[in-house]
Amino acid sequence: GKLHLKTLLSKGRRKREAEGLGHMAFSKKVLKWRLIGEGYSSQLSIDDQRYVFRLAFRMWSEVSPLEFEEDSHSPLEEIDIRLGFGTGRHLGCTQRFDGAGREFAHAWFLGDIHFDDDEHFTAPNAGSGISLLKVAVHEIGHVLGLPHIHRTGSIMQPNYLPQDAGFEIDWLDRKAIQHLYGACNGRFSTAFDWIRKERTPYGEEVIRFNTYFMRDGWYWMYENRSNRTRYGDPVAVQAGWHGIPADGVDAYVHVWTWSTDAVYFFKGTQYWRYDSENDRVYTEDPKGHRYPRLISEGFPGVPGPIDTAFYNRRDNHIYFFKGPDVYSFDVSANAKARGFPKRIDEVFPAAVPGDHPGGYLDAAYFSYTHNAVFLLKGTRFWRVVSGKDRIRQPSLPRNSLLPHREVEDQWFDICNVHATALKL
Amino acid sequence: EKIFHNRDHSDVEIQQQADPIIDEGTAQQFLSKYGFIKPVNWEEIQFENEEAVLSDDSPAPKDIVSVIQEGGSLSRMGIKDQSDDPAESLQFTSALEEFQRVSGLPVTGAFDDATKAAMNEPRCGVPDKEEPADSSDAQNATETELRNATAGNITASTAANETVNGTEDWRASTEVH
Repeated sequence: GKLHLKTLLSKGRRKREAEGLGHMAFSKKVLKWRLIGEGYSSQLSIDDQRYVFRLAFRMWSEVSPLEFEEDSHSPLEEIDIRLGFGTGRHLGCTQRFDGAGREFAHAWFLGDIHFDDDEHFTAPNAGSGISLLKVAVHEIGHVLGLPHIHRTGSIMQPNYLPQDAGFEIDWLDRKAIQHLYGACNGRFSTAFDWIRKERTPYGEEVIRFNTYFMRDGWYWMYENRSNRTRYGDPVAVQAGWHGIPADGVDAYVHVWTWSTDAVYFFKGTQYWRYDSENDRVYTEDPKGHRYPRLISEGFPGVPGPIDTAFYNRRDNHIYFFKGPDVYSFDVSANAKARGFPKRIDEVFPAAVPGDHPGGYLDAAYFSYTHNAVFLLKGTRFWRVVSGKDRIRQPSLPRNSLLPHREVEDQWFDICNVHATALKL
Repeated sequence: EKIFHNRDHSDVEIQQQADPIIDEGTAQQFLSKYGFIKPVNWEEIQFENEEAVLSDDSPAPKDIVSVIQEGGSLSRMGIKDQSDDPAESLQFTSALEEFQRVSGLPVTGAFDDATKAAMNEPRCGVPDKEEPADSSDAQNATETELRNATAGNITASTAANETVNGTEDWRASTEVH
C-alpha cells in the first residue's frame, strides 16, 4: 500500500524545474494540520505546542498563497500535515532519533513531521534551548517541498542556528516557496498612505506616512523600503482602525490642504471621519458633524455606494469612482464639479488603446512612495500619467493610464492567512 | 529541565545522548546519511517495509535503500570500516570537501576540528542531498527492483541496467565489490 501511495504521489506530483529548489508538494491551497494525540511533547504544555505550530504555519501562509487550518476532528487520513514528538524509535517511523543533540527533527514528503523529544525545545523568545518555532518552520518548509538551502539567513539551512531574536522568512526563501506555489494576489478593497504627525526626540513635529492595503475585514501595512508587508500581518481591520466597519471599507480619502486635514473612510452609503491623532473614528468632529454620515450629505451630488475614491492635491478635487463613471468633487466649493459625472475612460483615457480597466475599480491610490496615482482592479493596476511623465513624453494624454501591470510585481507578498489563523 | 517527581530524580529517564561524530568512521556515516556520498532517496526510506528496518545497529539508511534498490545481493551492506580501498577514500574525501564547502568551512578534505564541530551541531534529519524520486525511469526502476527484490529474483546485471540515472558507475563499482 505504501509503495502504491508513493507511486501515486510521485506520478501525481507536479515537479517544477526550479533549479533544484524543491518540488510542489500540494496542489490545493488550503491544507489541514494536526498535532497528533500520541505525539505530544513532554516538555511544553499542549497549548504551547499548538500555539507554536499555529504560528509556524501562519508564517508560511503570510508569504505564500497557501493557507493552513488546524483540524482536530476530521479522520486522520484527511489531515495533510501531521506533527508529533517522539524519542528513539518513534511514531512508526523508519528513522530512529539519536537522542539529545545532533538530529532534532525530520519531515517526510507525505506530510509527517517528527520532533525528537530528547531535545530541549522551547517556546518562542525563551532564550535557551532549541526554538520549536524555528524548527517547525524549517520542517514545514520541507513538507511543502523545499530542500535544504545552504545560504546564510535561510530558514532551510540544515543546521540549527540559535534563534536570532525574532527570525523571519527572508526574501529569497519567500521567492523559493512562491516559485513552487506562485505569488500572492487578489483584489483589494482599498489602498492608501496614512499620514500622521510625530514628534522627534528633539520635540520637532515631523510628518510620516505608512502604506496600507485592505481586503474585506483584513489589512496589511506595507513596508515600501523592505518590499514586503509588516511581519505578522494581515490583522483584523477593527484591531487597527477603531470604529470603522469590521468587514472593511470601500474607500479612503485624505483631504490635505493648508486649511484642511481630514481623513475619511467610505462604506456603502455612509462615511466616517477618522481622528488620526487618537486613532479612531470621530463620533462628532470639530465642526459638529456626527458620524457616520450619508455620503450624499457630506458630498452633495455624489451618490453612494462608491467603488473607490482619491483626493487629488493638484486640483483640490476628490474623484469618486462608481461603476463606469467618475465624479469630480470640488472641495473648496463643496460641490460636484461641472459636467460630472463623466465616463472613467474619458477622464482617464488609456495611453495604449485597449489597455484600460473600464470601470468598477477596486481602489484608487495616491502613493507618496511613487508620487503617483494608481487605479487597481482585480490583480492589476494602472498608473496615472503624471506631469513629469508628460514632460518626458508630451504625446501622452493628460491623466491617461499607462499599460497595466500585475499588483504582485510591484507590491510583494501581500498574502492571506486562513480565517482561523487571523488571531493566533 | 526535565520534569521529575522523585527526590533522587530517578524518574527522569536517563536521556539518551546522540552518538557524537568522533572519527572518520562516524564521519563517513554522517556523510552517507545526509547524502554527501550518494544522494539519498529520502522518499524511498519512508516506504521501506518495517521488516527491512534492521536492529539497532542497522546500517545508515542509504545502505538499506541501496540494498533495496540494488535488489541482487540482499546481504546487508554494513558500513565498511576504513578500507584501504582508494576509490572509497577518494569518495570520502570528496564528500567531506562538499560538506565543508556547503557548511562554509575551509575546504581541506581532512576531518579536522572545525568539520568535526560542524558535524556535531544540532541539525535536521532530512538529507542535504536527495535523489529526485519521481523521474520516471528512476520511478520504474525502483518499482521494478522493489517488486523483483521482493520476489528475490532480481539479478545484479538487471539492477545495473535499471539503476537510477547517474548512479550507474557507483552501482557498478559496488557490484564489483
